[in-house]
Amino acid sequence: MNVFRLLGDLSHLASIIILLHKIQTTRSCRGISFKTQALYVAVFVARYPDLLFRFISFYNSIMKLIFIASSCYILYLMRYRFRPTHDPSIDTFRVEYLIGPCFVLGLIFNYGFNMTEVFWSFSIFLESVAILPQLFMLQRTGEAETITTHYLAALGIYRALYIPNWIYRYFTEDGVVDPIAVTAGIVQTGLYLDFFYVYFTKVLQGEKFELPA
Amino acid sequence: PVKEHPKDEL
Repeated sequence: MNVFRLLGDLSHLASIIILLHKIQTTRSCRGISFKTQALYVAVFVARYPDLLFRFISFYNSIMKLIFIASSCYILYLMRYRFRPTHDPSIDTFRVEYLIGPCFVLGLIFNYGFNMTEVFWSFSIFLESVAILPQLFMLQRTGEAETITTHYLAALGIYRALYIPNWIYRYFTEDGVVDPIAVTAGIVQTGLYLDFFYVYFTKVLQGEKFELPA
Repeated sequence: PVKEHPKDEL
């Protein structure tokens, strides 16, 4: 565990808290892509079955449980509690175009051809693109509530911080590197660059998040 | 607990 990794995980945790806070206080899931949230449930469920048969650390298990539970809870809030506030007509990204190719990539690139490993790889690839329905929705509406942009920024920063974490681990742990996670992680961070640009130049200067027409 | 492999990052 190094400082980048810890801050990354805390940023991930913060993003979940911000999202829950947004839904609860505005009593609305407006501006949030149900499809992206559903993909995160798929990501965590595919990646963390090792909870059942392998103990890594208390920290590791607790975080995994929090991610699975909170992502399911968010889906529940969107699907049942605040269903009328979600507009499916703007959440139109075709997720099958993400799930299919990610599964094929998981079959090709993995660390062992068995269920656990293929699903692990699949989850890594899927996580890297899971934000696309959300960004697509943002693109369509051209604007976002400030709190929603804080959520997205925390989520993007989480992945961005994993990159210095890998560099740090590479140099301090004798060349340790995970090519699948690193490749997917760089792609995932790259997807946020446009968003980060607007977030840091506008939202953090006190302006509303608006995309140029 | 075993040392965390890069694969076991969250």
